[in-house]
Amino acid sequence: MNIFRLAGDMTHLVSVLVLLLKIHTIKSCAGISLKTQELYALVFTTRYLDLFTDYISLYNTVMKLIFLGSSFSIVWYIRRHKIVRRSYDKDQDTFRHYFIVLPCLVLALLIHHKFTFKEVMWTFSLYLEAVAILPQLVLLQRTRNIDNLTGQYVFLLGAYRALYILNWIYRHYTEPHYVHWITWIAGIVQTLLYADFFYYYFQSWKNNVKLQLPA
Amino acid sequence: RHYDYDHDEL
Repeated sequence: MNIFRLAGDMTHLVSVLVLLLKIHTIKSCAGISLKTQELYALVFTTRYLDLFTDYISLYNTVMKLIFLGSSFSIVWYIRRHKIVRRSYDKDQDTFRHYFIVLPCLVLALLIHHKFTFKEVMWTFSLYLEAVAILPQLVLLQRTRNIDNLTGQYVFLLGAYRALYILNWIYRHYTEPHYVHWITWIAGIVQTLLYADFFYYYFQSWKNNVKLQLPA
Repeated sequence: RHYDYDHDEL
């Protein structure tokens, strides 16, 4: 565990908890894409299948349980909570799941390290995580006016990815056989998706104006 | 090379 990895995990954790807390306290999910949240729930479910078979560390197990629990709680709030679900803007959040899920599944079946159920599911989760933010980015682009919390949520998620890249560079130099190109390529693609958002986020922060994305 | 990634990342 290095400082980049820990900072990345903490940023990821804070992003998810900020979102859950926001939904819980203001009883609104305005600006949040249910599609992205469902994809994340699927990402964690397929990635953490090893929760039942392998033990890595207490830290690892606890974090996995938090990510699983929080992602399913968010989906539950948006779909089932009687007040929260009213604020969900279904008409704007139109991205199709299968449009993302199917290509990732096909890719995972074709490109993986080992052809076992667990390994293919793990690889699928990496590909899926790389693009799961797309419905959220499309929603931000459409609504244009982004409230602070949604902006911070997306910013924290992007920061988490950037920190993971630093972690891989660090591990590559400190651990002799640390070469995981599937993880790296998926991670770099994922981080690049945030580049555009980051640009406007920093602009708005620098000029001290409300974050708006161009149409 | 033997593949031995232990999936220690989240």
